[in-house]
Amino acid sequence: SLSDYNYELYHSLEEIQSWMQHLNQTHSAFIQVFSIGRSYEGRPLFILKLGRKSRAYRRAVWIDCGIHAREWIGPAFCQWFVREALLTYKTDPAMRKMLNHLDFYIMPVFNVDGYHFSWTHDRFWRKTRSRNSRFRCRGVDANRNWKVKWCDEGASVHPCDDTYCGPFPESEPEVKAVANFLRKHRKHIRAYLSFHAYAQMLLYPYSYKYATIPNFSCVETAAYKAVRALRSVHGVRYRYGPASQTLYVSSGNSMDWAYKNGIPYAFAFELRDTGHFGFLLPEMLIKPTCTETMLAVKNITMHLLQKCP
Amino acid sequence: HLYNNRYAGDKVIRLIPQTEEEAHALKKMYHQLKVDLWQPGSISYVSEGTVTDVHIPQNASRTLLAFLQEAHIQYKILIEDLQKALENGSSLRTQRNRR
Repeated sequence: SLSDYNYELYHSLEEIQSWMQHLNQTHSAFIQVFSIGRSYEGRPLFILKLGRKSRAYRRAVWIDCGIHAREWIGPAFCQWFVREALLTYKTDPAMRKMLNHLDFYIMPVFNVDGYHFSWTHDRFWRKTRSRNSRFRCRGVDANRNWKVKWCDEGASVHPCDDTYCGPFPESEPEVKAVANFLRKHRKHIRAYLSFHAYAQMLLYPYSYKYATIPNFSCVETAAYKAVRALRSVHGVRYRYGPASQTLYVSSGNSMDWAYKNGIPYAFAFELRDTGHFGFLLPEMLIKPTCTETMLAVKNITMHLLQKCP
Repeated sequence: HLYNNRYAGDKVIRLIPQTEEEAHALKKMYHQLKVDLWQPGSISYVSEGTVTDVHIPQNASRTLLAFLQEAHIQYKILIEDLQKALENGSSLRTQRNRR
């Protein structure tokens, strides 16, 4: 049951996949789990579709966590989001509206090979685990492998670097699988949310250049409201703005690709903290981090549902 | 110990280069020591005023700290011992399961 699974612990890939399958069986009125492909090492890439089952055409929101393997708070939040959605559907009018009117496609662990490797070998691994025939180094930065100004500023051509862009765009099967899914469903996916750590920021396009997006007004307002709501929970401050200015310029990332490919509202969260623990955010901070982030995501979703074209 | 105690003695250090010369020197040192950069995402981003957090193995930390002191580059040790931080942040049950 939902109450048996401990959402305030970090879970291995196997545990997360078992949890997904369990929900698929026990909450079939709201959840459907399916695979969109296989990772480099052959692991299934599971997506969890969340929403009140309906045959009517509905808009959708895509959420992915764990593009970078060592950012464990991301997958923890993806699981938390699902739990909260199911627990509060009956009692929270906003959640009820969200699940009645939208489908959420949630990928709790994007980089399954890297995540597994960070559990078993190297806690601070970032990239995928693909092999390179010419170099001894493995892996590609899955957030530099998308076809949007690919391998330009902020990405590396060297396979041993942590921001290696890959031999070509969408070389990583994980990136390819998600890109194919988003292309196929782009007409009804209205928002793209990607969860990373750490910096305490809410970012929107562009990341690859210094420029203002055409729908800046709605996006900026949504971001402002989201960080204000987030701060109201525990007083934690998040910065927000275009990624290129707020964080740094990086090319080939998923948020920019999603935006360029017709998803009008694309955001990337950099969750807690700002360096005291860094990637080693203690398990006792999972609950406050996820609680405040939940409010931010609900805010963004409701704003986009009600206020944005 | 988790991960066969491989992170024992490793540190995470925060540096903010105050000048472009400092940034250039740090970048060179990062390349030489093959540091694990926690932020920013790439050594190429390091410039004057950039907050850089580096994870440095125990055997290289003495070299880096000596360099920083000689170059009068200010730094702050965020995590004194990465293995301890790793184990303190996980519940005993999680650690037992993972072992």
